[in-house]
Amino acid sequence: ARVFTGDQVIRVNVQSEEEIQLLQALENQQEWELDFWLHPVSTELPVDIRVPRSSLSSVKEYLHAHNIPFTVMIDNLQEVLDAEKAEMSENQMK
Amino acid sequence: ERSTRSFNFGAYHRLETIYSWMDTLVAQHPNLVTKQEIGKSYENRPMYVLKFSTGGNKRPAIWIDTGIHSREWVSQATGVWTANKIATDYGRDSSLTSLLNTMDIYMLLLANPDGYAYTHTNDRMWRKTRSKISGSVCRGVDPNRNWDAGFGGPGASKNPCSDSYHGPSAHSEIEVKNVVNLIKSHGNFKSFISVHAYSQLLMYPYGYSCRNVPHQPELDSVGRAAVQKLTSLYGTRYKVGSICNIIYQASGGSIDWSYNVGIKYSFAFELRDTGRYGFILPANQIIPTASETWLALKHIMEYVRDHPY
Repeated sequence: ARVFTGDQVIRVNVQSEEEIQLLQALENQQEWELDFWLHPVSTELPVDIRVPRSSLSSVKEYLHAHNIPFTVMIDNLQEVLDAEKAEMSENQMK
Repeated sequence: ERSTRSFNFGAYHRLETIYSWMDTLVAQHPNLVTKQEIGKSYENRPMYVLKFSTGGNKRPAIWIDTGIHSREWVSQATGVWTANKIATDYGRDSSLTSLLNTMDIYMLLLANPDGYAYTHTNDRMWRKTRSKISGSVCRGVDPNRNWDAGFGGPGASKNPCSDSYHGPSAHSEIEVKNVVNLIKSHGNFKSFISVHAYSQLLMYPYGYSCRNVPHQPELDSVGRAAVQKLTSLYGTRYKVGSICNIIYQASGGSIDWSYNVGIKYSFAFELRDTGRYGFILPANQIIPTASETWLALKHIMEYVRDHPY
C-alpha cells in the first residue's frame, strides 16, 4: 500500500484574485506532484493541497515568496490514515 | 435480523462488507428492496443498485449514486445509512411512504467499486477508476468527467496521469456505461442525484458551461430550500449554485448528462468536511453527515413527487 509519511495538507484561505492565479499556477506544474483536494476557484472557498514531503520546502518557499498565508491542516497524513485504519479494524472485530 | 441490527453505520467499511450488508437489507425488507446487478466494473466487480419499489412497472424514479470518486468515503457511508433509512422509514414516515407508493428510488452505493477497493488496499487517496490507458503508464479515468456532456471540454484533463483525466471517449468507462444503459433503458427517471465530498455544496447543471440551464430558477429555489432543511439540524453551512458558477468549469459531469437527457431535477452534493479533515473525515461524523443530508435529500424527493413532468 502507498504511504504518505510526512505528507502535509495545507489550507490557504485565499484573499484575492491574484492569489487564486498564483495557486492555479501551482496547480499546473507537475513536478511537485501536488494533490489539490479543493481547487483554487474563488475567495469564498478554501484551497486544500496535499503536499508530498519531498515538495514541502519548495511549496512553502513559493507561498512565502508570494506572501500567501497558509495553515497546516494535516501535519502528517500517514498518521491520520493509520488511525483511520486502526479504527476500521476495531469496528470490524466488534 | 441481528446482522443488520448490529451493522455499524457509524463506521467505514470495505466493499465486501457493504455488499453483504445489502443482502441483509433486502432480506429484511423483501417487499420493498431488491438488489439488481447493472453490470461489472473494469476489474469485473459486480455493480449493484438497490431498488426501492412498492410495485408498478417503470414508475417515475429517482436516482441516487454515491462514491463515484472513490476516496470520498463519507459519500459511500452516507449512501449506506440513507438506504437503511429509506427501508426502515417506509410505512412509518407518511411523506416517504406516499412517495414510494407512487415512485421508485434507485441507489448505487458504490459507483466506482474498483477505485473504492483500491483505496482500502493500495492508495487511500485514489479518486478515479482503475482502467488501463493504452499508451500510458498511468491508470484510471475520472468517472465524473467521462459522461457525454461537453465531453473533453474545459475543466477536464487529457493527461491520463491527471486526477481529472476525461478518458479516451465519452462513456469509455464501463462503470459510467452501466449507469447510462440503465437510465436509458428505464426511460422514466425524474431526478438524478450524485453525492460527492467535500466542501458543503449543493449544485445543479451546468458544469461544462456557465450559461444558465432553462430550469435554473426552479433548481436554484429547490436547492436553497433543501439546504435550509439540511442546515437546520447542525448548522452546517452549504452554498447553492450551478457547478460552473459555484466552483469551476468541469466538463463530462454526470448531472449535466442526466439533465441533457431530460432528467430535470439533477443535483450534485458535496458533503462535509466542515473542519480540517478533508477526505479523511472521522467516522464519528458519518451519522451526523448522513442525518443532515437526509433532510435535504428528502426535500428534493418530495418536491419531485409533487411536481410530476
